[in-house]
Amino acid sequence: DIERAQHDEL
Amino acid sequence: MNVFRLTGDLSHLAAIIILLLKIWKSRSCAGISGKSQILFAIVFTTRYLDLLTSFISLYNTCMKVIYIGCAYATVYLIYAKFRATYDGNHDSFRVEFLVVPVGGLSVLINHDFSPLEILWTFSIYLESVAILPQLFMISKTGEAETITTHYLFCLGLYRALYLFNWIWRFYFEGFFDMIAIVAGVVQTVLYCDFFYLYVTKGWFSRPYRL
Repeated sequence: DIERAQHDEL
Repeated sequence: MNVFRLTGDLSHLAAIIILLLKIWKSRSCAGISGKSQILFAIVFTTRYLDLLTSFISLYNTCMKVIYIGCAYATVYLIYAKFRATYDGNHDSFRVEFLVVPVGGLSVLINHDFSPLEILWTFSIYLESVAILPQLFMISKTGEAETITTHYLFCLGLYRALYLFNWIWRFYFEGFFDMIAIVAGVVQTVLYCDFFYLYVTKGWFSRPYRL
């Protein structure tokens, strides 16, 4: 799995 | 951050505040689906657990705290303080028909099989259908107070603006999150019927009919 960028959206 | 995301967040915040103030000022939650508000509280709780694990920005943290606080305050007003005005007979949507499939789907289709990511995915899927009890309730009562329609308009507009935000981010940042986009499209489509009636405004004079 690609490393999930942290979710920066609300 | 881009203009679509900022106006989307402000529209979402406006919707949350409009509803909370309406219930507080009128001391009544008539015509409001408590079930939808519980679903929104669950959406924010499962999505914003990362408040405990990562810091993105002051804006991000403040908005998350405000959303969660207002969501629970709204649920409290509906089910505790003004429970006498809660119209349980018309708020009869079977939310288990939403939560169970959404829960199953979030375990099957996600970006990463980790607890936080599955909860985030669950929150994204749940948010796309969380308004259904409210729309169902309005269709059953056959009418909606004007302020409630403004609440729904802002709420529907927020995710529509997010769609433009995702187009912007794909074009300028090469970023896209298919799960959020698909759920966001579903969520916005569910409002289309309401948007049509709201914009034509003709229905203000007579009760809103789905």
